[in-house]
Amino acid sequence: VLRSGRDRDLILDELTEVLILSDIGYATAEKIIAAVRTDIRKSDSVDSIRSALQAALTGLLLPYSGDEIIPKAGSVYLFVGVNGGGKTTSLAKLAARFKEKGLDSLLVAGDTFRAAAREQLSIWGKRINSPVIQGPYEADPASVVYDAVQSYKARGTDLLLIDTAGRVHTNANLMNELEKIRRVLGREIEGAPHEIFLVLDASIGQNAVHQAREFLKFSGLTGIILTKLDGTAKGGSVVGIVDELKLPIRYIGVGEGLEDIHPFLPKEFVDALLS
Amino acid sequence: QLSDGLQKALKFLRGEGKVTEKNMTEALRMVRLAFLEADVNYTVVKEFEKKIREKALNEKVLESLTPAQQVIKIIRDELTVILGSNDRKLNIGSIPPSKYMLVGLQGSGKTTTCGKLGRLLSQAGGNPLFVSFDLKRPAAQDQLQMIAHNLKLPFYRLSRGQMEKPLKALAEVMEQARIQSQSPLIVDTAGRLHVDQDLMDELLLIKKTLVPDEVIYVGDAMTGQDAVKSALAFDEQIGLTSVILTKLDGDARGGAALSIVSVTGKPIKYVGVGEKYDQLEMFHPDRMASRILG
Ligand SMILES: Nc1nc2c(ncn2[C@@H]2O[C@H](COP(=O)(O)OP(=O)(O)OP(=O)(O)O)[C@@H](O)[C@H]2O)c(=O)[nH]1
Ligand SMILES: Nc1nc2c(ncn2[C@@H]2O[C@H](COP(=O)(O)OP(=O)(O)OP(=O)(O)O)[C@@H](O)[C@H]2O)c(=O)[nH]1
Ligand SMILES: [Mg+2]
Ligand SMILES: [Mg+2]
Repeated sequence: VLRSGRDRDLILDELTEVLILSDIGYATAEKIIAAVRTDIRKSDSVDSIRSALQAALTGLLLPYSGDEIIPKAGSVYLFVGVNGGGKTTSLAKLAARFKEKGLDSLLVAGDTFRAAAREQLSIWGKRINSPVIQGPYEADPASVVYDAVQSYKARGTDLLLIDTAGRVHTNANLMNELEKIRRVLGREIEGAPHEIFLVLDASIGQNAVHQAREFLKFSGLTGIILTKLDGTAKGGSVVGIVDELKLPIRYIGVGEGLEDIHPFLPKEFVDALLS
Repeated sequence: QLSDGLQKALKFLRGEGKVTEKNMTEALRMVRLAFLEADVNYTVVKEFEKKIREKALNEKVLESLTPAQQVIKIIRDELTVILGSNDRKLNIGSIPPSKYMLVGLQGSGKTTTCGKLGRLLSQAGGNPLFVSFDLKRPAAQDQLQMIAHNLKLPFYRLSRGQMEKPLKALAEVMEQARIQSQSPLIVDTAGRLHVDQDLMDELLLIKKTLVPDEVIYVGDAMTGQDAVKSALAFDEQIGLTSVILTKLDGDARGGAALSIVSVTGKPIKYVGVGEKYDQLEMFHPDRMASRILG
């Protein structure tokens, strides 16, 4: 039991530090702690203050979380994000996961630029027994996507999962390239792409929010896949993204294997963040 | 050009007229926020703040006509000193071939950076040989091989048998490089988590066999608070000699640079500023300082 308001302030300062160290960002941390401060009573113990913080964080994420959305046949998923975040691996993981649910996927090697990008997706495709469509090296990705859509329609595969090249959101040409891919998809298939996942590395700091804003503008986004949570990074930068952009976190990546993807669970995420 | 947080601190100090211990504390609190916004690790920020405070509360600053300006200058100078180092070229070692090993977390840019280094050193008159000891990532060998091919530089492809006995293979690669005067030998390794003890042990075995002239930590410039944990773990368990920070062509402020150098004491020698193989630049501490402050 805390003996004074000063004790309480010390606890709240320590908790602010925990939030900052998890990459939640100073402004968001202050906002959340301020909310907790109004919630707690004089008699509250350290544990109950911590629970109040847990509730505040979970409460922030809950409206944008829900049961996993299993795609209907005919769905097109697009994977976007900055370099090295885990797009290609996450796409393969999801293809494997949907396969277990009885949905087969056609994979598209939309990264026509990086060395061995097509080969990397090809190997994953073989491992999960899913066909991979690729184009020539340095082909216009939108044209590879266009061809893939024709093949998808012809084959009648359940799902179309499209990998794209990593890119920094400050490169206007590359961001326009993504917008073009989205337009091609929308023109060729009604409502496509049905999901546009921003694949984000959990160790990224405040720049994650900038990335989310830009990708939302150019390619559109329907959700986030937060990767590499098997490391020591807490992924707190997504809290700011959810708060500001109202984007749901759909999956988390917890390793390099096909089974290392799980639907996002706010309570578990917050527990890990505060641990 | 200073970040909003620092502009605020400057404006505040100017408004106070005289600098006192009390308003310096308030100004430093604003500086702290600015540094956190730039993704500098919280512990590193506090350490840095202590140093600034000592310097800013001395006679010359307190009596200065422009104390706010003085404080910003102290911050910029201290930042540049920490980031800076005269040790900017890669170690060559005394017995050829020079050997470089690139390590770091998944996706940080190691394989691409191998290519960039090979190109740079080849242009400087070297005769590099690339080899990849990433036996895990799909198409890892293909990736480095394609990069080498694009750069018209030699690549040592491990056979299936060699992949089963990697340390023996490494000795064979080193022997070839020695006999054929291929220097530097640039060794790519698989990305790994510093908390994966088996993989960290494996990395240490590679290092012990290679006896590299540089163990280069390749870190992503957009890393947040975790930059300290991973870099420190790699330094403590493997031993690093230098750092290359990648993806500075984005708009991440790059506070990870200060975090990594502060906790490991190892110099950042180069920065990656794009995906192409010529997009590697020498590290400039003053430019990095401006970026973190901006
Ligand atoms: N530990 C861990 N590693 C991961 C996870 N997801 C991806 N990786 C690794 O991160 C590295 C990069 O993954 P990729 O799938 O190639 O990333 P990408 O976004 O497609 O990269 P680019 O196409 O080059 O932009 C690989 O070594 C993956 O194995 C994860 O959840 N945990
Ligand atoms: N924008 C930008 N992208 C970079 C830079 N350096 C590397 N990349 C990209 O980052 C992604 C990952 O690069 P890799 O070289 O595969 O990274 P890695 O560390 O070898 O990855 P793993 O082996 O899976 O751990 C690729 O898309 C690269 O093109 C850089 O300086 N700027
Ligand atoms: Mg990829
Ligand atoms: Mg690699």
